[in-house]
Formats: sequence, structure tokens, C-alpha cells
Amino acid sequence: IHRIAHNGGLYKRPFNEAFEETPMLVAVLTYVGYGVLTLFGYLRDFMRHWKIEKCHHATEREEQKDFVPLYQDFENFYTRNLYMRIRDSWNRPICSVPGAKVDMLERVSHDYNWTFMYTGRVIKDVINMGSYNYLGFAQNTGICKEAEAKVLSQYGAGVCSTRQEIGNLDKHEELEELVARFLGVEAAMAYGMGFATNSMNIPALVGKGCLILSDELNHASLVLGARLSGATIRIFKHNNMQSLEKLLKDAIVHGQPRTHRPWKKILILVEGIYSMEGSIVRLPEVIALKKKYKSYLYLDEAHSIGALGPTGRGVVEYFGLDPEDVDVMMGTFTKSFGAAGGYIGGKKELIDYLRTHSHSTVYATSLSPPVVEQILISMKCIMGEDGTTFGRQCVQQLAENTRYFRRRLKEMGFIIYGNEDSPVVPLMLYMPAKIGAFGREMLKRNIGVVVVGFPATPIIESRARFCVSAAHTKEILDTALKEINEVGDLLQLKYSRHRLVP
Amino acid sequence: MNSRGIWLAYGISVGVLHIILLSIPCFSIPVVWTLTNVIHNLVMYWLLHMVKGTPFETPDQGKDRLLTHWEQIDYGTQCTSSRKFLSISPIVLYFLTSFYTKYDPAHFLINTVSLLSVLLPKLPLFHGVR
Amino acid sequence: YQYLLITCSYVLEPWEQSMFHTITVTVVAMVLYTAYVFI
Repeated sequence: IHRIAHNGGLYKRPFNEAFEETPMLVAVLTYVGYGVLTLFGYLRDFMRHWKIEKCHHATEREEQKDFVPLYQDFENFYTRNLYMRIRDSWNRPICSVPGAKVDMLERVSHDYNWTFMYTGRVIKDVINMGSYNYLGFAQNTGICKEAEAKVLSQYGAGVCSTRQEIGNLDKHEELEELVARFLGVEAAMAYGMGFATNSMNIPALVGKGCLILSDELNHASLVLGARLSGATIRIFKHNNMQSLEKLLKDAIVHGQPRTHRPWKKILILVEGIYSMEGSIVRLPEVIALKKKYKSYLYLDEAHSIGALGPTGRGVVEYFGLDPEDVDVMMGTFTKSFGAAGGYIGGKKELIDYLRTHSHSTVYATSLSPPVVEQILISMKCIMGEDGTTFGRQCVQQLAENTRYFRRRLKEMGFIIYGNEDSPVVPLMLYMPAKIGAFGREMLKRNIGVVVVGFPATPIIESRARFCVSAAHTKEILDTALKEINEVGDLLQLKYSRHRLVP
Repeated sequence: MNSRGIWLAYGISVGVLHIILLSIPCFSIPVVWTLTNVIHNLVMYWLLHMVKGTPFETPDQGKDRLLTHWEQIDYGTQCTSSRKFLSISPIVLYFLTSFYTKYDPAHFLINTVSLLSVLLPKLPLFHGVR
Repeated sequence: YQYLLITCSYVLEPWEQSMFHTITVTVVAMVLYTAYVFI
């Protein structure tokens, strides 16, 4: 456990982040499992190649054999020989809002997950521990619904133009003004898609001759945006300030490769909460480094906005910092506001520049008005501008649920990654077969979970990732914890060698 | 190749292979050691120097598709700890095998050819050479 | 169950499992026999 002793100057609150090491025996047995599956994978490929077995997956026809291969054979080795065997735990069809409970369509497979069939039965009220619904606004009843229905009848669903043309509605401007107030920055801009907010705006901010310092576990949208920009990318270890400072120092001292000219701009890309690790960025230290080396900071608050901080303002408020210190505040409306889309906030000149130069504002259709309304209602609720304290209660409730849920899981003996205050709770499974078994056993007990394995995580760090919600009542959490405890005993998942000191 | 426990798992799998071969009644000790060495080098050559690309989709737009596993280790950086370990282990196995086969010429020849087949591709000057 | 999970034969198809168990049992029997003879 890397228990971080917070140095007095920077942190105004305890910063407890733990990544317990994989037990060596478990690591070795995990490789054994992957070895067995690889051997059988080669056997199955051999049988498919010699037509001993029917080939279910897509391959080129005989006539296409001489052309460039369409289906990269080996690249799908893992998908067809490992993932196929356990993929019933993924992409489960739901038929309700992804709230605290969810209705799930039951499906069966008679050919080992190559194809599925619906039985027609709906599994009702499955406890939803997998969806991003931190504050519980993903619901089709209550204040949001009426307002959206009215906006839907007034504006319609689609905006068939971009922000630079007739797709610029009064609703959008109202939303951007509210987001700027919510974040405490000068101006903000809203986009219709969270992923595109990163991948389309980073290329507008940096280009050739610039340097991007990116955390190794950054989201794919940040990676794509950095790649599209054409800037030089350097990776620092996850949340490791020594690694970041070393890269910054090298960048300042040596400048660009070969010419050694100074970099035009240095942009640090970090996320507020890492959705696979459950860790929280060490923002005070990142800001201290950015000031020391005069670089820019791009903070992606996709998971932390609304979910962290006493009033839900995100990781900046969580550490009690000044929003002015973050040059580009990015976030999404998907996880905490029950909506979709993303925003970028910062100085007015930055936002005006993006309004004219960002790909999304020039080519993408704007946010749909009912979605805008959902964001407006939920954000005003969080800010208390609807005259109630419901929003603030949700934020508090989420914080309590998170700490309670994490503490109970640790008491049971599971290895839990990440920060104590992060609503994303990764429970380590390690072995590939346990990924499928965990998902199946939990669904048998009427609990929907998300499981994640290689290559989305390191090969010996497969995990189940719980997302706590303010909508989870204590009964729901206790039910989930009881079932997790039972499945943990059945599958022998309690690997932790650390016991919580009561 | 430098994640936790993978070197230990590699050592254990070579040991298990040797024990399985030892259990086959009709094999003598020198034959078992030579078989262990040859099978180990064949599997290492196949996995590290024959297979190209990755067995799963990577977000690098196919950059690694034409590189062998050995060339992809540590993003192509030479002389890292993983590379050193994977270069030394066949040599250690070769010394053990030579000792247990009592330097018999026939075994010696087979084992030497087998060792070279996995050592040469590991040399930095052969990086990317086809 | 732990044996099935750790060796990943839990996710194999029935005929693969039979093959896997047959090979495993044979190898273990051979090793035990050899160990017995050797000792």
C-alpha cells in the first residue's frame, strides 16, 4: 500500500490511496490460466484452419485471400479464443433507466456465447452496481422529466446544425452560462459528446512543436486527441509526481529533440478520477509543478464533476484549490447529471478561441435541447438554485455511500484499489476465469456488475468495477455487500493481506 | 514482460516441462535435458520471434502489427531488464543441459544450434531485421 | 471449483475440459509414479 503522507503545505485533507500488490502466487496462477487458454486457443485455431470445426467468426472469402487481410487474424486471437468464452458478462441488454435498480433482458446461448437468444423474460429490479449514475439523476420520474417533456414539445429532439450556424439555441447559451458559474470560471462551452470534447479540442489547443505530458492511464479520448494534435507525447507513470517532474525538467532543459529549441507549449493531461483505478489525481502537486515549470494544465473531470467536493464542484473543490489554476477544465454530463455531452471551461479568450477553432463547433450538431434541459435541471439542483437542498444531499449521500461501501469491502478482505473518496470501486479478481464467474454469480443473485479484464487492464489486474450512486439506499448497499461477500467466499477472492485496524 | 510474477511463472513452467519429460519412463537423463532445452527454445522462438502483432486490438493504429513480440517489449528499448532476463535464461538452460549430457558431441551440437536460434534474434543489431 | 477457476478450465467447452483433465491426470500420475520409483 502506498499510503501517501500528505505534506502539510499542499493538501488540506487526508489523501488515502491504496494499490495493494498482487500476491505472487495469484500472479503466477493467473499466468497459468492465460497459458492454458492460449494453448487451447491455438488448438481451436488449428481445428478451424483445417475445417475440423465450424468457424463462427468473420474471415475473408476464398476470392479475397490474396488481398490485404480484412480481418487481422492474430489480432482477433484473444477475442475469439478468450473473450468469447466469458462475454455473456458484457453488453447485457437493459430495458429501463440505468438507475439504482435496472430491468435486464434475459438471454441464453446454445453455442458457447457465439450467438445469443432472448428468452423473453425480463429480470426485474436488478441492483445496478455498474452504471455511472453517481448522483442518481438517471431516472424517468421527478422534476427532470416534466421539464424535459415541455422542452421536447417546444424545441423538438434534434438540432440539425452546428453551433456556428443555426444550431446555437438560447438553451445552449443558458447552459454555458450556468456551467461557467458552476465551475467558477470565466466562460464555458458545451458539446454534444463527451469523447469528442477531448478528441476534437486538444488538437485545437496544441500542435507541432508542442509537448503533451500524459498520464499512462488516461482515457482513450485523451489519447486520441493527443495523437490527432500532432504534438509530441510523453507518458508519465500513473499519478506519479516524480515521474511527471522528471519529464517536465527534461522538457525545459533539453527542449525539442535534435533542434533543442524550447517547446512552444507544454500541456499536462490528467483526469480527476481514473475510472478503472478508482484513484484521484494529486491535483495540488500537479498545479505546483505546472506553476514551477510554467506549463499548461488540462484537467478531464469526466468522473469527478458532481461526484467530488462538498458541493459537487469536482476535484478542484475537493482539494480546496482555485479553478483559475487549471487552464482547461473539461468534464462530461454523462456520469453525474444523467445526461450526455461534455464541456470545456476556462478563460473567456480560450473559450472564444475554441468557438472559432474547435472541430466540434464547426462540424458537430449541437446538444439536443431535452438533454440540455436535463443538465440544466440537475445542475441547478446540485447548486441549490431550485430552492431545495436535494442536490447537496445527493452529493453528501454519495460521499457517505462511497466511504461505507469501500470500508465494508476492505473489512471483508477484498483487495480494493484507489482512493477512499472515489465512487469508482475496483475489486481485484486477477484470474481470467474468475472474471466470468463473478459476473455470472452476481447476476444469479440479482446484482448487475461490470467486470474488466486484459487488455483493458494489465494482464494480472482483472477486476470488477463498482460505481456507487447516491440513489443506492443503505438496504441496497447492504444487500449488495452481502452477496459480494458470499460470492467472494465461493470464488476465493479475499486476497488482501492487510486487515483494517478497527 | 516485466509485470509482477511473470519471470517466476516462466521459471516454474520450464521446471514443470522438465519434470513431465523426466516422468516419461523410456527417456534417459541426457535425452530429457536435451528435449527440455530444445522444446523451451522452440516455444521461445515461436512466441518471441515468429508471432507478429498483438493478439488483441491496440489503439496504436496497427503500428505494432509488423513487429515481433520481442521487438515490442518495452516499446523497443534495448538492454532492459526483461530483455536481459530472456537472453540469459536460455544460456543458463544450455549450460545445465551441457553438464547433464556429459558434453556428448551429438547432444552438444543439437543444443548449441538450438541455443543460437534463440540468441541471435535477440541481438540489438537484428532489431527489425527480417 | 477453485481448480476449475484457477486452471481456467471453467470457461472451456465440455470436450475441451475432458481433454484437459485427461492430460492433467495422466501427467500427474506419471510424475507421481516417477517420484515414487526415484525415491
